[in-house]
Amino acid sequence: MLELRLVQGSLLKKVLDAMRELVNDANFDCSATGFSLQAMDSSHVALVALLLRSEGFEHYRCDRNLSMGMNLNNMSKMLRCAGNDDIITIKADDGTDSVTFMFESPNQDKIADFEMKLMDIDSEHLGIPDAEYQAIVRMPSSEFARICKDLSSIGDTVVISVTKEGVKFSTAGDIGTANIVCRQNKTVDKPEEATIIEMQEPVSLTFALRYLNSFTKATPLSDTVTISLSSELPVVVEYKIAEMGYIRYYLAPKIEE
Amino acid sequence: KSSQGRLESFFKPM
Repeated sequence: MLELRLVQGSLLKKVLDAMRELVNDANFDCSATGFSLQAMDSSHVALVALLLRSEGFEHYRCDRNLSMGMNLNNMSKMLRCAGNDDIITIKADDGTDSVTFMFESPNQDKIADFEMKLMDIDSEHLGIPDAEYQAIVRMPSSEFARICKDLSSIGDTVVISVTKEGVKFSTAGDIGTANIVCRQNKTVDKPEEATIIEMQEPVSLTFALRYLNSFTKATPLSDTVTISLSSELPVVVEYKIAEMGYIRYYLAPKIEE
Repeated sequence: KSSQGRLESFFKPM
């Protein structure tokens, strides 16, 4: 028996929007820790890892570990039927092949339930060890989204370089080149507007902009984004989900031949 | 010239 009640139902809609461009089908894993997911895109270049901790739910009952295979577009179709202020409850019984999403309006005058068929998905979990990163950049998520969008109109790949001067995003294409440098800036009115660079040593890596643009679909989930870089490791782009957990994206770098 | 790396080159399957 599984029953997860999330007062801030719109958060689940945002989480789905943040993943479904990258991944079609995924197994949601439910345990005492929380509601989580790890899935790769079809080309195994990018990976998304989601954790919504059990403490973040108003009610969280998960009698035994359960893995539920869902088509994210179908799930999104159902969640779009929930109002933005609705409370969403996810329910599943042991041994059934469906999941129920229950939507309650804030004043309880409308209650809807949508039952979705589950699917069997062969998921390949990768072990992601904790690593020391050479550079960690924290910046406003809207700024990162703007940079990725702007650069993708010029080129297909971005070189992200961190030095003590700041973080530089560079691209090149048929029509020309572009460089955007963001310097560390802690003197802002609000902490979420700061750009903070923690650098152990300079690092420079190349990534496909198409994937980074997909990651920025998580922008509505968090005011800030953290980009962790190390040579010869996938970049980690993390959006913290307040009170709940995180959505992290891993992207393998382009390798020089 | 550069080629796109894959995640399995960095992380092992569990």
